[in-house]
Amino acid sequence: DTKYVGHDEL
Amino acid sequence: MNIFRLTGDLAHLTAIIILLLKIWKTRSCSGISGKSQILFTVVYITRYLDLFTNYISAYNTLMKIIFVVSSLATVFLIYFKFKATYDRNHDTFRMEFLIIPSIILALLIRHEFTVMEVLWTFSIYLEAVAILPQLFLVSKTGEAETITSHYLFALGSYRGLYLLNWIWRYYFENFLDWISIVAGFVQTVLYCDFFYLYVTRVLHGRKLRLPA
Repeated sequence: DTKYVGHDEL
Repeated sequence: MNIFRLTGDLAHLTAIIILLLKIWKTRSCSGISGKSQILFTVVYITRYLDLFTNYISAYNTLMKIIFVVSSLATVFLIYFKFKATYDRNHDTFRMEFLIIPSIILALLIRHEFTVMEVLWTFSIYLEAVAILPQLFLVSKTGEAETITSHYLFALGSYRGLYLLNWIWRYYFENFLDWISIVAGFVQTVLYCDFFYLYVTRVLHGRKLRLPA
């Protein structure tokens, strides 16, 4: 799971 | 996924395709900064290391692979296949002026002091300024081919659309990441001068020529 926003983005 | 992020990603993808097609069809990379392309390749490689550790979605994985592979292909075309057409005399911006401050800033301002986090943060900071060698090259030659202008417009729009995406995510998902937001803002601001010229000249059918 991604802890920070942005890390699931490109 | 929201509409701003999707259109941002598509603008980014469009930019990359425009650039590759321009180089391939004209058999020339004149007017293109190889240094900016090297920096973008470094950005993608350092950011997408999580391809090996963290699965998000098929879309996410596919796009990351496309960005890494296409940027490597672009660098290959500029420095090997069409290197005779590369404008090395005008592409004189020093990459270390961008890389070293990005490393230092990533070591200082990041979420966690781990290798993956520092590299991710470095990639965000470096991406914000990676276009500078390209803008420097355009300002040195005083003009850009229309296709290069379209490339820059698509590439600049992408982070601007991401800014809207972050506003959306703040309101609807309560997500907030100041590192992405500030860097994305800086990145978008760097294109403003170019956006102005693009709208006032290129969209009116004229070539992008800088005011004397």
